Amino acid sequence: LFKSGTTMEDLWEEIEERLITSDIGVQTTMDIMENISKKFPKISNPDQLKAVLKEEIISLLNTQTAAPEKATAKPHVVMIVGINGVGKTTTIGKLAAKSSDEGKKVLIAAADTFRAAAIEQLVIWAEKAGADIVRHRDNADPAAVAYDGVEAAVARGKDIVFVDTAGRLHTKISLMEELKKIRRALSKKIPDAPHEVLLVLDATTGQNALSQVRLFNNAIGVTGIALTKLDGTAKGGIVVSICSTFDIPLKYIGVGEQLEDLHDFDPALFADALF
Amino acid sequence: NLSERLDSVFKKLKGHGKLKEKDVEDGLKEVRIALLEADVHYKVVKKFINDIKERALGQEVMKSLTPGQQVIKIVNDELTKLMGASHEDLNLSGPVPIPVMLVGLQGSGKTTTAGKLAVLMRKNGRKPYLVPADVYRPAAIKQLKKLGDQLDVPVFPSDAKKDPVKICREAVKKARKEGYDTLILDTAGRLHVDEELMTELVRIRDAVHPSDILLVADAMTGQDAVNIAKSYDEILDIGGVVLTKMDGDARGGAALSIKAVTGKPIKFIGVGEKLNQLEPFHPDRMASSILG
Ligand SMILES: Nc1nc2c(ncn2[C@@H]2O[C@H](COP(=O)(O)OP(=O)(O)OP(=O)(O)O)[C@@H](O)[C@H]2O)c(=O)[nH]1
Ligand SMILES: Nc1nc2c(ncn2[C@@H]2O[C@H](COP(=O)(O)OP(=O)(O)OP(=O)(O)O)[C@@H](O)[C@H]2O)c(=O)[nH]1
Ligand SMILES: [Mg+2]
Ligand SMILES: [Mg+2]
Repeated sequence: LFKSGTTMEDLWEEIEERLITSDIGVQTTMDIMENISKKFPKISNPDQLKAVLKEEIISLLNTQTAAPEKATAKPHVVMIVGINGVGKTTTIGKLAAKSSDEGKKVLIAAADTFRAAAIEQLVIWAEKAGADIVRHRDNADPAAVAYDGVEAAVARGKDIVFVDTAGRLHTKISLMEELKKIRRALSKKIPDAPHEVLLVLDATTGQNALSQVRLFNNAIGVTGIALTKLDGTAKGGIVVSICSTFDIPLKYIGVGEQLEDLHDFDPALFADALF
Repeated sequence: NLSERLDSVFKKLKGHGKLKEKDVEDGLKEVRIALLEADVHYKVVKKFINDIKERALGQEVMKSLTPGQQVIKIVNDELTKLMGASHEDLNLSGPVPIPVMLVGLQGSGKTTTAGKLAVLMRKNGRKPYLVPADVYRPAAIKQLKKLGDQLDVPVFPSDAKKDPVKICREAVKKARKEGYDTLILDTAGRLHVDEELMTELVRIRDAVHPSDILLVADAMTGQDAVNIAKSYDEILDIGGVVLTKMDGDARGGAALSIKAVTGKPIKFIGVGEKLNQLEPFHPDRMASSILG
C-alpha cells in the first residue's frame, strides 16, 4: 500500500479498495473516507493518511458500552449463540480452558441436542479444558439441559458455566423462539442469568453479519461478540460497522483450532492488521 | 432496493428530455453499490460494471421510456450469463467405485453436504459409500457415522489415528469389494493458506483420483471468497462448488465472485440442515438474489 509515485487520487482509490475488500462495507467505507477528508482536508502524505485512518477505525471499534463487569455472580453464566458452523463449540472449549487456567471451576452445559455428534464433540473439549459437562440424550429439550447445567453448577460450587447452543440461522423464527426459551430456563434457576450472551461470528462472513447481530440481539440481547477464524485471510472488517452500529463490544478473537487459540480483542492490533 | 434506487436516479431526468451518458453512469454507480453490498468482490464488480457499460450506453437504455428498468434487465441478463447457462451436475465418470471429494474451509457444511449427496445419489439409483477423512476435528468421524446411520447409508469405519490418504485408499478397496459404486470423501476443514493441509488434499486426490472435487463454501462469505476459491482451484483443479446456508438472508454475492474467478460451476446449493435440503443450482435465481 502507498508505493512511491502514487497520486493522492490513486491513494484514495487504493484505500477504498483496501477498506471494502476487508469487509468494512460500502457505506461505512464512504463514511470513513468522508470523515477523514473533512477532518484533514490538507493531507498529502501517505504515512499521515495511514495513521489517520487507523485512528478513525480504532475510534469506531471502541464501543461506549464497557465490557461486562468482572464476574461476581457464582456461578457466572455465559450463553454462546450464533449461526451454524461459526465456531461456538470450539470457542467454548477455548474459554473453558482459559477459565480453568485462571483457577476457576468450570462447567459446560451441552444444550445442542440437535446436530449429529454435537454432544460428543463438546465432551472432548470439556475434557481438554478440565471442565465438568452436563448432558442429556440426543434430541432432549435444550432448555432442560441448560437448566440442569446451571443447577449442577450451583450444587458443585462452580464459578462459571458455559451453555453451548445449536447453530441456527437468525431468520428462522421458531429456532430463535427456542433460544428465548433456553434463555428463560437459565433465568428460572438464577434470576440474573445469563450474565453474558456471547454471539460468535465468522471472520469470513460479509455484510450478512450485520443481520445476524441485529436479529440475535433483538431476540435475546447480546452482551459481547467473539470473532473466529481470523487466522485465515479474511480481515473481519464487518466488526467496524457492528461496533459503531450496535455498540456491542468485540471481546475475543479466534485465531486457530487449538485450545490456546483465543485472544482478547485489541482494537489497535486489529486496525494495524487492516493495513 | 436497486430497482427503486435506479428509478429515482432516472426520475430526475423525466423533465430533461433526452437521456445523457452521465445519467447512465450515475445509474451504474447504484448498481456497483448494490453488488458490493451483496458481497460481490471489489475487483469482480469493477470488471462487471466495465463489461456492461457498453450495452448500458446502447439504444435499449437511451431510447427507453423506463431506463431504470432497462438497466436492471441488462444487469440481470449479464449476471445470469456469468453464473452459467444452466444446472451442471456431478461429474461421475470413470470406473466404479467413483470417488467424489468434498473440500473447503472450516464449518462451511462439508460433512452435512456429504450426507445430502448420499441421499441424492441413492435417489438416482446409485450405491453411495460415505468416507470420513477428517481425523482432526473432535467427533468428526462419529458425526458422519451418525448421518450415515440416520440414512441407512454405509460408512467406512475410519480410524482417527490413521493418515487420511490411507483411509481413502482403503475405503476405495472396501467399496469395490462390497459393490458400492460411488464414494463420498468428507475431508477436514482447512485454510487455503495452510500449506501442509492443502498438500494433504493433493495427496488424497492423487491417491484415489476423484471424478469430481467440490468446494463447499458458505453463501454468506464476504470479500475473502475470491481468495478461498482461487487457492483451492489452483491447488486442486476443483470440478465445481456447493454453496451452503442459502436458506438464510445472505444475498450470496460470493457466488458471483467464485464463478468469476475460477470459471467453475456452482452445482448445488444447501438450503437447510436436514439431509433432504440440497437443490440443484439455478443461475437466474442467484442473479435476482444478488441484486436484492
Ligand atoms: N481456523 C480456525 N478454525 C476455527 C476457529 N474456530 C473454530 N474453528 C473451526 O470451525 C469449525 C466449526 O467449529 P464448531 O465449534 O463446530 O462450530 P459451531 O458454531 O459450534 O458449529 P455448529 O454447532 O454446527 O453450529 C471446526 O472445524 C473448528 O475447528 C478459528 O478461530 N480458526
Ligand atoms: N441452515 C443451514 N445449515 C447448514 C447447511 N449446511 C450445513 N449446515 C450446518 O452448518 C453447520 C456446519 O456443518 P458441518 O457439516 O459440520 O460443516 P463442516 O464443513 O463439515 O465443518 P468442519 O468439518 O469443521 O470443517 C452444522 O450446524 C450444519 O447443520 C445449510 O445448507 N443450511
Ligand atoms: Mg457447535
Ligand atoms: Mg466436517
